[in-house]
Amino acid sequence: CKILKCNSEFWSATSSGSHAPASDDVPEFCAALRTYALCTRRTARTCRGDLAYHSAVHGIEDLMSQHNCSKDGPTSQPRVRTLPPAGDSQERSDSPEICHYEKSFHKHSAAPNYTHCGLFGD
Amino acid sequence: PHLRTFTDHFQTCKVQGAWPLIDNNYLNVQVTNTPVLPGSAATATSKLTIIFKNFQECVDQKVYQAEMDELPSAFADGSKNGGDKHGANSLKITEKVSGQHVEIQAKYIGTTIVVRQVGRYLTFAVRMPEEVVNAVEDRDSQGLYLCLRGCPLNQQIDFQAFRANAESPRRPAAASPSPVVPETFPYETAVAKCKEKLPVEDLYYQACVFDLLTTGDVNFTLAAYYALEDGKMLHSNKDKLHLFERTRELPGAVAAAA
Repeated sequence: CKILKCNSEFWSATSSGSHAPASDDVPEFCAALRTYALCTRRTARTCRGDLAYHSAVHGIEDLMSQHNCSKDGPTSQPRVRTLPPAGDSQERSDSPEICHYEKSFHKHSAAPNYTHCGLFGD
Repeated sequence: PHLRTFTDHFQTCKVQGAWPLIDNNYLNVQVTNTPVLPGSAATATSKLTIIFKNFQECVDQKVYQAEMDELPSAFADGSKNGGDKHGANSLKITEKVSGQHVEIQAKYIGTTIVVRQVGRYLTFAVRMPEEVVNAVEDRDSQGLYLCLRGCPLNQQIDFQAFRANAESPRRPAAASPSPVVPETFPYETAVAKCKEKLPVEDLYYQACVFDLLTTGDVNFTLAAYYALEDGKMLHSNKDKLHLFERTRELPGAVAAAA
């Protein structure tokens, strides 16, 4: 499943990920979303059971709808991204959104249901 | 040990040896339970292994392992986060009390795990999204998984039969897999000790009494207390925190009614 590659390319192309673009940047953002959608379609078969893949697909649909992006149109080329230096112990502000469950998996839907399990004593 | 499952079932189990607690696409947790006294069916957790599986651009595979008298505040490779990937800090270990209380935050799967050492033994608690709990490749081929399916029937200890036995020591023991009650801890003392820490007579309180009667080790009072405290922090529905045993007619009452 190559959803990781799709996510990275989208992040590289937009820098800001799924944050709302300025109105001037909407065409570019739509192009990045179309590229992202194309990438997910290419990996759909192998990602069939992948939670992150399905989240990405739903996220793309929502963002395209929010920004009135047409499904057909120009696509974008990914930009080279500079990673922060290794050994940075602080929370990286540009940590991929996919690494924050509540932000990435449920941005556009109801809050997730949490469960609890415990084991103790004898 | 006592198990509270993802579906809020409360069981007291033998499950001696190594058993899987959690097993899904993201996480694998295994516990090892050993008898608390020679010949006793009651066991407690002496070892805990947690494997966080490699996940996208967030975390490398990480293994956490705790044993009796060794509750590390780092993964087995000495690191405290998810490795070298871009989102590595979405997995973090925090030491709350040295050698006694560790919390692991796995933000990339919305999961929090609490591991404690209370007395000699370990306790485990987790908060996990349902979506993650159910993320398995092939549910049919999945083995026993205690947090989801509970303990097998032949591994469960009949709590109520044990208590009835303890309350009336002169009555012949019921034909159940209850452990033998050692004569070191009077029932009234166990009740008083547990009431101090657990004023609500719920299943955590009952578990506490059971543990004191089976071991005579007062540390188990704290184990039940902290299990409830962890439940307070990790359970999403505070109304369901306290669990109570279902009423059951005693054989004597049935006979009298007849």
